[in-house]
Amino acid sequence: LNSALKNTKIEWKPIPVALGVGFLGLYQFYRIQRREQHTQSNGNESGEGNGRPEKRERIRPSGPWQVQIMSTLPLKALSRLWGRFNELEIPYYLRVPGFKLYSFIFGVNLSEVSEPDLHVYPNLASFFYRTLKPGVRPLDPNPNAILSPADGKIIQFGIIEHGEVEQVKGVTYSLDALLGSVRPKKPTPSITSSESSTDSTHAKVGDEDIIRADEEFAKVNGISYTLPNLFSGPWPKDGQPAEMPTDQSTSSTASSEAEVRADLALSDASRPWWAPASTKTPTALYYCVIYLAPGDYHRFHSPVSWVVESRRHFAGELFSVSPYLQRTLPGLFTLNERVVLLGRWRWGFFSYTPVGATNVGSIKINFDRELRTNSLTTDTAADRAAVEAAARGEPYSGFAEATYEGASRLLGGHALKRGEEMGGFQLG
Amino acid sequence: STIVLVFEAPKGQRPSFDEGFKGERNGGWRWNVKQGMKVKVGEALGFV
Repeated sequence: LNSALKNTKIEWKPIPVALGVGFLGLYQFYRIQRREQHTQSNGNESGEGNGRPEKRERIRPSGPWQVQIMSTLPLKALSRLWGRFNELEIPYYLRVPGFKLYSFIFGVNLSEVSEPDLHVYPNLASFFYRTLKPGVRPLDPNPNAILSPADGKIIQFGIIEHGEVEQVKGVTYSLDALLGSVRPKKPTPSITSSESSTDSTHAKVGDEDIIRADEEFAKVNGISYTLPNLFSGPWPKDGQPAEMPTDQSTSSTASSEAEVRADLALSDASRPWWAPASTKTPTALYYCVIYLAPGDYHRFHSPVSWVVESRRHFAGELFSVSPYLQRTLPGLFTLNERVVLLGRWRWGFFSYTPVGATNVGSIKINFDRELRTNSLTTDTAADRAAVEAAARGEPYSGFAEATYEGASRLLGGHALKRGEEMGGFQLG
Repeated sequence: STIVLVFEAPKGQRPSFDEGFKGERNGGWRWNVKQGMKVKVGEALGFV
């Protein structure tokens, strides 16, 4: 090999111009064909054409060149690889210096970590999903407060008008895109997609259970609740909601508000007995986006006492959700893989959406053992669902849905207390 | 990673980044946070 490399004579020749022209012609031909195929597959999805798409359309977001480059990368595969890498066991004597270095770089407060001996964590994945010492995160005593579900930074918050959520100033995305179609859809015990239903360990409460307002009830998952406790506030007397001052200035927007509420299937007639306060109180939809940095505690908790009725799993992409990308990539939260938990609280509709990112693609929900995020199986199932929907001439809803009705027939979902741990984000 | 909360609450003072914590007391929803603020589990984001 050595002699071949040394003794072989290299001769440089100019490439004929015709070859270059031929190459450009072929490339142009290839581009035109690709464009035609793309148009045809779009036509198929809307019920036109005869061919069938083989899988979901890959997300091609608009944005600056950084976003364009990122959209060409196999982000989900990279995320899975990153997860596997972080599950590799770290040598015993490197664990403490390694985790201390990580804590120094990302600002982890090691005095809050429940396990003082860092040797216990075999790898970065387990350290990342650490628990905290009891009592280091006291809950706000105000029973009418919505608590922060996680350690993080407030990226955006506000009121939702005309069904649109503002990502950054002037850039909005629709609530439909974030949460899925919100048309009335009474949860059914069966699953509407290929994913199977909820945790089978939930206790069921029979129809014969009769409760009084001050009585303990619904031993869901071994935990007893009282109604005031469950809804974190005084229970209205005789089932009547407390009268709230009416804001006269809001009357002009009453029609649009009514539309949003109708969209959310929250018309007064459909309201269950356990959310009575919203029936007479003018309400609005609010949103809050909390960003968890790499050094933050990555388990999340329930912000209020509420009942989760269903979850929707969107097997999207896994773009980074760093504040920079949130500013530059419009509709980022509607592109990424996410788990939308839908339910009700004291004042009506409540939804909780953990959104995955490249480094933390795995979202875990403690009371939903069937849920698998950032998984090849789920992606394949989503591809199959998209193809089947296209074959039926229907648009693909984009999510797989499961209901928690089996958790408690009395409540119609899984009950969560304020501050209760709900799940977390795991590496990869 | 990110968490997005969307919830219904009694209509209150519209949040203003300039006003910060100074929401009107009209019995509705009031924010207790500012943009860019760091929060920890259990702290109040706002209240009714």
